[in-house]
Amino acid sequence: LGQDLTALGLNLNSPENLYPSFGGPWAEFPCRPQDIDFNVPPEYIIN
Amino acid sequence: YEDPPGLVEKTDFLLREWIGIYNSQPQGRDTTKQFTMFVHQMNVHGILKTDDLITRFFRLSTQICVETVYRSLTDKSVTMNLTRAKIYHTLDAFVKLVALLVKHSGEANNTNTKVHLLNKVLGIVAGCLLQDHDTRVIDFHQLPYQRIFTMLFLELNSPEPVLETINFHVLTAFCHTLHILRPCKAAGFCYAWLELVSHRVFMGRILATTPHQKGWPMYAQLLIDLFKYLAPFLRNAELAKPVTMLYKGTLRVLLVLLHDFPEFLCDYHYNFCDVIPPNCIQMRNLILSAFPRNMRLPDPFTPNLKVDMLPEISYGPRILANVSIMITPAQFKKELDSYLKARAPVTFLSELRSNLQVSSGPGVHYNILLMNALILYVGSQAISHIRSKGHTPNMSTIAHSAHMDIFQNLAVDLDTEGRYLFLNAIANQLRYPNSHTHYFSCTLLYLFAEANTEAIQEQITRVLLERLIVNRPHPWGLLITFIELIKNPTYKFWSHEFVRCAPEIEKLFESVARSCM
Amino acid sequence: PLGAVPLQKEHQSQFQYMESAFYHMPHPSDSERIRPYVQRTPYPTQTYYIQAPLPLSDTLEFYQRLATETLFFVFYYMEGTKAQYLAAKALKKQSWRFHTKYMMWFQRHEEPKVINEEYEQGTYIYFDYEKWGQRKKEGFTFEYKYLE
Repeated sequence: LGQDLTALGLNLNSPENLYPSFGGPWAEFPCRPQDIDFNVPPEYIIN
Repeated sequence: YEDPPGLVEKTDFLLREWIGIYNSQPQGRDTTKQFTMFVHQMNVHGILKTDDLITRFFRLSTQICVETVYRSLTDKSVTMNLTRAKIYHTLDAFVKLVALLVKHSGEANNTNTKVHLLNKVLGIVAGCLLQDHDTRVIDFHQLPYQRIFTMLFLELNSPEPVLETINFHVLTAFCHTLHILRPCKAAGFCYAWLELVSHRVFMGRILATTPHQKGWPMYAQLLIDLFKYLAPFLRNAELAKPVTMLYKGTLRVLLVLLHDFPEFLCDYHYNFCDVIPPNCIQMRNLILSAFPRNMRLPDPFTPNLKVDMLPEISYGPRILANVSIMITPAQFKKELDSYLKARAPVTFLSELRSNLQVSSGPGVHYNILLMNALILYVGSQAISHIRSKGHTPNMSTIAHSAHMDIFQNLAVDLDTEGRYLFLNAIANQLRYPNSHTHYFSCTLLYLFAEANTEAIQEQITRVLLERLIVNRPHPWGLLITFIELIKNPTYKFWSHEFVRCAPEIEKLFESVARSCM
Repeated sequence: PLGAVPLQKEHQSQFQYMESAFYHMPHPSDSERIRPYVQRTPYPTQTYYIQAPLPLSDTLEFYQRLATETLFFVFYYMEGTKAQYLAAKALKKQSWRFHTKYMMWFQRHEEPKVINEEYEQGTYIYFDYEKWGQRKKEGFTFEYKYLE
């Protein structure tokens, strides 16, 4: 009968696109904000 | 072969030098100044003198990096996290060097030298991968190559003007490389491959930000590569754990595409259904369930839904496959066209089955690609023909025509296997409201009503039912066709013996009917 | 009604490769840039711990509900990411302003005594990331050329 596609860790009802935080084909849930590169102002690159 | 004497040592020295420079910088700092000095060093060592030497330098550097990774992976004295960190530092430095060389090669506005160099490097890394893959066999490890490709892609997709101008070339180069490394060619790289193909930045660039959907055909090709690789394993439902992992990963990617880029799945549904095994019901349903985001689907369970009154029904879907040229051989296509035109010679019908059969390889008796193309071609021609007479397709206008002769002949003349494939080719057109969904829905119901044996009716029911009982999603066109079949007394559905052939089947029909009512 | 199609030799060989790769699947961090502190490295915690990100935890509204200290932690330990960007936005919503020379966040403790084209001067609260705590600074001059 196939898989329960709602249980693959994707929020299929999200009004936003899923791909920007897609964790990859094996990920049980999306990337967290700290996983996603962001073009922050250079002054924020402190380390 | 024949690397000039001392080149390996030079390369090793320079690479280590650069890795030291790169890793002495705070993360994310601009390294252009250090790069300029390093390029001077490369020049002093004569590395940049000829194309051949640059090529050798990249190959040797790749091999040195890969060897370093394999050595680190076998070093059990440190934790895997530390091993990974060490590996990343080595590989990311090499990638940064490549990215800077690509970015700064040739004049700022000379894209050719940059793209040429990028293609060269990607080809070299791909060549090293394939050689490594075939040499090490089960000891092959994807990590160095996946990291190099991923980081190089991310570097070359940084928001910088010089990179924006070559971005489509970069995407094209990566798609070509991934096609060369498709799972059929490097099965040991298949998981990393799907990770690369479905990376959020890669998907975003190819499917969303590249204008005019120019990246879509390349992305479709990569998915076809994936389906072709999975097909033999899925075809026999031999879902060993490694296959299940790749299959579920594929479902996740398709779900993201269904949610974010449904028009992409709409456009390439035909191409995908050509390579997805017929028994992959749910995965195919997922693709067929896609519909344009600006479309509002009427609830298929709406009582007395007048499908032929829906405005969308008069529009044909975009089919990017050139179905007409898929009908071979040319002689067969010629006879087909002349039959469609003149409804003669009748011998065309009697020879139809043999044109569709292939040598009886085990489990493969029909040319599925030809079957699919024939059905869609005849259906499309039928719609145009009906319209040319000022009508619109419906249960009466689709009847008594050369097109319907062909469909009815196939329904009667094919054996169970062939008819299953024939009915599947029709059911694959039952999607969102469009002229094909409507025409093929009518055709399936017409074949049911006009069937001269109950076996045909049973098989039509089976083809619909097996698509309905799997987990969601279900294509809109499939639902409205089945609802019409069980609701409209014209088809006397409930009077057929097969509806009660077993208690659980009877219960199944009743539950499906209840959910449909 | 389609019979089984036996796997051909090449498929069996492919399966062999795939099966060995299955035992060293790609790791999430393999696809991510190196992070100074918070890598994308799942860790097997007790199943009764929250495993998935909280719903809407990637929204500004969520960050605005976080404690200020948490926002500073996110800002300094997750640099270059969407989290840092959201933390900065949330801090600004709470009238914190980033000083690009000291690389610290300042908040007016009271109306500045002096305000002109170049700077403002007064008493501020600032977050000292080295001592990891908020401090008060009197008579501080906040030159606008350092205002992000």
